[in-house]
Amino acid sequence: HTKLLQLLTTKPE
Amino acid sequence: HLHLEEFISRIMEAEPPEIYLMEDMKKPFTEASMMMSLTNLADKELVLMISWAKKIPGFLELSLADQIHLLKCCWLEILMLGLMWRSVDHPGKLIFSPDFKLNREEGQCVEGIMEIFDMLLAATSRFRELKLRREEYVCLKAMILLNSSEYLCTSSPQTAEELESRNKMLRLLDSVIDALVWAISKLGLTTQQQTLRLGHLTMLLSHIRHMSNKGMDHLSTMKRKNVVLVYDLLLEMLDANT
Repeated sequence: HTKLLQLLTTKPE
Repeated sequence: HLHLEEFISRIMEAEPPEIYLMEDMKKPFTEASMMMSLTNLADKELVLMISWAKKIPGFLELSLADQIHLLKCCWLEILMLGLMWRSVDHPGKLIFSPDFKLNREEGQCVEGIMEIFDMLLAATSRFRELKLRREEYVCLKAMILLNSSEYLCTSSPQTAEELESRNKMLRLLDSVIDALVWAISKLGLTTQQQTLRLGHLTMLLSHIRHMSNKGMDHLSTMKRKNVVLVYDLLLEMLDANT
């Protein structure tokens, strides 16, 4: 998993 | 299908917070130290940019592949427009962050960067002449996000999902253009002046694309020559363009 993908798919806090 | 006023207030609220570099600046800069500060800041800003994009109404409804593609295309343009916005009231200076401000001469220590600084300063003066408003700025930034030329002009969607995402993206672009037109209409200008302003503002986007291309070449040269270590998210975003 790339960092961009990871940041895009994490739910906003 | 939000009302324009609500759409614009949502993209205003999506604006990232002010960011600090938080480094002990040792002046005079060397080529390596300046490139390290610039890339460290870019890496921090990229994380905030992704959160920003996610808050643009409709962005998360695009396919994940499109979200990735759009961000990889436009990230340096977005960083540059943000830099210009922060610098607009500071003629002759580039306000990378409140604790990292440079003038053009300071660009001398990095090979090839002064040319880019000069372009950024010139485009910033143009925004100053036009008295760019915050509402217009946020619309332009969202337009950059959605204006990937590869996407709009060269790829033809193959699957139903791709087609659906592309249509959503075009509708989203319509909303942003409507929002910009609406923001301009609030300025008390004649209809002709409004049309001219829309033209002038959107024409600046091609200069921003040009500067981004120059900046991307510059950064990949700096990386290739091992002047600076590019890592993590910034590396991923740079690699997508080289």
